[in-house]
Amino acid sequence: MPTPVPPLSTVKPTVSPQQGLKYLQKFGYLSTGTSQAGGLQAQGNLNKAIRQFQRFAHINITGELDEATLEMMTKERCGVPDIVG
Amino acid sequence: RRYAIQGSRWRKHDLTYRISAYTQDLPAFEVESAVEKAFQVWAKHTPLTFTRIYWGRPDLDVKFSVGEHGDGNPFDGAGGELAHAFFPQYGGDAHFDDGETWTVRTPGGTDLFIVAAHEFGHSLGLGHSDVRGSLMAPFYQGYTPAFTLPPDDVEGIQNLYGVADIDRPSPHPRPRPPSNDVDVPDYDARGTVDPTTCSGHLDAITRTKNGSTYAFAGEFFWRLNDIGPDPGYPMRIHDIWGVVGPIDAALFWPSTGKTYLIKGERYWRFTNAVLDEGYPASMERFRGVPTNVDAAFEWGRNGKTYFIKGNQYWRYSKGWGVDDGYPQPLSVWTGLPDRIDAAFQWKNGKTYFFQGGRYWRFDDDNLRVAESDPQYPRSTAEWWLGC
Repeated sequence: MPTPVPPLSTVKPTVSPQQGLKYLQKFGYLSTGTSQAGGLQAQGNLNKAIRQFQRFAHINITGELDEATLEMMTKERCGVPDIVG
Repeated sequence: RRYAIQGSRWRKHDLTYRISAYTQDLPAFEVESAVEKAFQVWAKHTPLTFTRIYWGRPDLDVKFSVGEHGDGNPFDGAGGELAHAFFPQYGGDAHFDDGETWTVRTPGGTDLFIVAAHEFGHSLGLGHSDVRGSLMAPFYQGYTPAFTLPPDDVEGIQNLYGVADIDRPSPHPRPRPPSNDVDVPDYDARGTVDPTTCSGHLDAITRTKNGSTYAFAGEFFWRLNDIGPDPGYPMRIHDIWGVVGPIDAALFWPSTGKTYLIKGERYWRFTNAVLDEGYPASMERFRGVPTNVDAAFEWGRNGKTYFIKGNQYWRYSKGWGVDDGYPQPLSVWTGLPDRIDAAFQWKNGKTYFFQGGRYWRFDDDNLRVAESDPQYPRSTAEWWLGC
């Protein structure tokens, strides 16, 4: 028997954390050169970038790639980076 | 929280734009109308004017594309990224993802007007704003009836270009002085240049010896293929044919390969689009044919030439003149309306009549308007002009 699938309305579209990182780079929150190797400073930059995005998106500012943030990254939008110049 | 200035802006106020590629989701005139309104959102609050051109290099190019489309920023199909635009220092062009379903005046689909207004903000030098509800906020806002530009965006654009001229006569583009840009021909004194391709109204339609089909309306003409106008059209009649539009009628005689453009008391004779020596000439040479005709065509059934004016028609024999017993009432051609704008015999040998944006095909065997599904009359814009 096909496994039951939850009704569409309860499945929120979301992106993976990896995709979330690429999103932050594409729209100018993180410089594309950001290494994922880690390190305190890189982590700090990431947190700052996430907070900046959350502010643009008018969602809770947590500095984490939480569910609301990943869901927001699936919204229809303009392709121009948010942080320019 | 406020608007963002990217850092470059246009050094002039009068900008031109061109729609170089359309979406198939909407009739062309809906795209043109939405794009014009989107530009007016910014024109209303600044000294900026936006004039649409039909050929040559515009300041702002507007086009619909899918996937990779030549600027290194491939579109992603339905959802996600809807469109993008380039800041003035990078050219200002605006691209729209044709993977979306573009709509106007309806909540369903992706509203072209609101997305275009947003992208044109980038074309003028604005970045994304983090003010909630701003037009320049990065996320799609959906169809917004009775849209007015929010204060944050007004502040942003006026920061770049100043405020509008308070004595601006109307929101329409002001007539432009003749441009010294060789690519852009002068506009007529009225400054209105707008061949609404999809109005479907035609003044004349004909063929040429090399098999091309041309439709004429107002000052412009189109070369038509089996789907609609060829790229690069409409063009100005005068620029190619040397005749100032609108014209009254056009006629093609397959037996001689000659094409005639008729206007008032004169006619011009062409071989393809090349004017023959000695023309224009007086309509008197078509003995018995009135001036200022509405339409002219050679009927496939008997090879005779017919001229239509008002609700009457004349039959003309080459080298002789109008036959005895003419004019006759147009009602002889059963099923046609009582006025005709244009008529011609297409390459399939059938005869088509055009009037008020609609067209009829004539059934030569039963001597009446053809029956078929869908019925005649049909929309000229839809079936001949690719709208």
